[in-house]
Amino acid sequence: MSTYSLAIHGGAGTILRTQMTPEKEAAYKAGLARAVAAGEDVLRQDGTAMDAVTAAVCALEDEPLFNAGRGAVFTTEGAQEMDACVMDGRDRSAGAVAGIFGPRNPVRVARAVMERTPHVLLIGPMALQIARDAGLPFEERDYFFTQARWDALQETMEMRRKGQESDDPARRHG
Amino acid sequence: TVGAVARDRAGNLAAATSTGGMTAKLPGRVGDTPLPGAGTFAENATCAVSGTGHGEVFIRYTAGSEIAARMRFLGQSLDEAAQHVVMKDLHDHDGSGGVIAIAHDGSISMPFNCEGMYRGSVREGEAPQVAIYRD
Repeated sequence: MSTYSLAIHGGAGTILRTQMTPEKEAAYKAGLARAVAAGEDVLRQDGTAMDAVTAAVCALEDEPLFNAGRGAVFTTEGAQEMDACVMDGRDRSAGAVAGIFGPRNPVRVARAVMERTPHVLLIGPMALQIARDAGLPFEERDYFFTQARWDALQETMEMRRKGQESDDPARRHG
Repeated sequence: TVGAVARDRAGNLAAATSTGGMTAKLPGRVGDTPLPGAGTFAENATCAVSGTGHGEVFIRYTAGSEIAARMRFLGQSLDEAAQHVVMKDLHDHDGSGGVIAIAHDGSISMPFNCEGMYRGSVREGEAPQVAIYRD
């Protein structure tokens, strides 16, 4: 019998200390702690690594501070398109979806692709159909909207119009 | 982008990653997240990896599977392999970001080449940890 291990991330980039308030830092750390706890709860009860990473990522997708699920960024057309993937180390089985909008937890749709189809990566209407067939919850547009992400899109588009978009690596980060 | 990697008590590894992409991306743009071997990878014999960062570069350098290949063919430890991919392969080619990774032995590596990465980890019998900056 092995011991369990779990690691999570909520994104990276130019997370400037000068822009981080104690309140924001505490909120981010609380969100991270909830995701670690969600994954560890599974492992502590002899659950599988696949169930643990799914639970941890669902917790992060439900947290509007992070760029996935609720809180996802916007495209140039003001839409949200989400991508997700799971991979199982036992046999390299994998499932993924790209460019979807509607399912509350895209990672669960990726897992449904792995478990319910012979394919690895699905896009478009069939990806959403797989989610419906699996009975996964969907949400309306308002659920995914966050003012901070909308403001970030407007700021970026304005900088592009003025030819002022910076080379800040954070702008290229997921 | 968010992600998780785990090893369970049976010794099995898994990885998951989810993202909204990048702000003001072109509609239809897909990054490394949903591409096994780039932003997400798991193989019991080596490691499980989830990435976050400049997706196009993670794709070109197949970041996740490259870490596993270094362990498999060069005999590197997880941390040696992950550090090389993040701090050299990605960093030297304008690929900012980082990865979280767990090896078959349960060891954890979380290198990043930018100012911070929101991250957390726990190992059985130890207290959970969360961090944003290097300290």
